[in-house]
Amino acid sequence: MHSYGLVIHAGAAAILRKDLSPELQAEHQAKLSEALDAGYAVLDSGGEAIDAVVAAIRVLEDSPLYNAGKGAVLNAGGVCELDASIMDGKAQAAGAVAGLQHIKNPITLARDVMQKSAHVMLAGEGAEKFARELGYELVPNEYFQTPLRKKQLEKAKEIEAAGGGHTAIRDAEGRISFVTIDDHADPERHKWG
Amino acid sequence: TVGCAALDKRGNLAAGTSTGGMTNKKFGRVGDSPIIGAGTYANNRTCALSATGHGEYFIRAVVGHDVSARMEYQGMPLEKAAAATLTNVSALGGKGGVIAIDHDGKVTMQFNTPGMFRGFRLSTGEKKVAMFGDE
Repeated sequence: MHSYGLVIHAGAAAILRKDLSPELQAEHQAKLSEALDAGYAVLDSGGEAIDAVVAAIRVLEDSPLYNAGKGAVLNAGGVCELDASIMDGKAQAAGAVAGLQHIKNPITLARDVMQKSAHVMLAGEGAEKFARELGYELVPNEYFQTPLRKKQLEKAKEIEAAGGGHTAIRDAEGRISFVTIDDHADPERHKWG
Repeated sequence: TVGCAALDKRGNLAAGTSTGGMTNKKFGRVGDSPIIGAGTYANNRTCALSATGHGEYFIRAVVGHDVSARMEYQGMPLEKAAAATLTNVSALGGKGGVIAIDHDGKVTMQFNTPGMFRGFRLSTGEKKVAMFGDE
C-alpha cells in the first residue's frame, strides 16, 4: 500500500497574530482541521485522491471564514463570482469553472465538468446551464454574501472614489486596474493583470 | 482562495482550488485558480499542487506546471522546485503561496506573504495546522 495524505490551504495574505483574536484563531484551527479530516477520511477508507480533494474543499467553501463559496468576496457589482478547478494526476484530466453566481460548491461542478463533459473549462451562464442539466439546485447569490465582504467592498469603493471616482483607474505604468482589498487585512491595493 | 492536494493509497495524485477572486473585481476578471497549470495542477509522475495569491502573477509564472516540470525534467525534489517557482513569482512582484504533495507523500507549504492558512495530514500520523509565518 502506498503512503497517503493531503495538504490544504485557505488563502495567503497579511495574516498576523496581532490581527486575529484567540477566538478567531481557534475557529480557523478547527475549520482547517475539519477540512483535513474530511479529506483524510476519504483516503483512509480507500477512496480516490480526487474525492478527497472535493471533500476537503467543500468544508472550506461552506465556511464563511474563507474567500470561496460562502464568504467569497464581492465584485464591483456587489455580486459573488466564483471560480474553481480540479485535476486528476493519473489521467491528466481536468475541469474548471469561472464566473459562477449560483453554484453552492463550485469545486463539485469543476469535477463534473471534468468527468461529465468533453470540455475543460465552462464559464458564466453556460456553466450554470450545464449544472442545471445535471440536476444542480442553484442558490441565490445572497447565500455567499457576508457582512464582512460587503464592508470590504464598500471600503474598496471609497478608496476608488477618492482616487477620482473612475470605474477603472490606471497603475503607475498606465495599465487599467481596479482597487481591491486583501482577503484578510485591509490595506488598499491596486492590482492588475 | 482555498485549495487541496491529495495522494491516495493507489499512488494517484489530485489537486483542486476554489475562490471568490478579488474584492471589487471588474471586467470579468479571472485569476489563476481555475487555470489548469497555473493555480491547479496534478501529475502522477511528480506532484499535485494548489496556489493562492495574486492570480495574475501566478498565471504568468505558470506556477503549477512549472513546479511539476522542474521535478520531472530536472529531477528536483518538491520542496526545492516549489521554492524556485515561488522565487519567480516574487521576482515578477507577486505575493501568495503554494501547497503541494508529491508521489512519495512529501508535502510542502510555501508562501512569500506574512502568513497562509494551511495544514496537512499524512498516513504516517503527522498532522499540522498553521496560520502564521513563524509556525
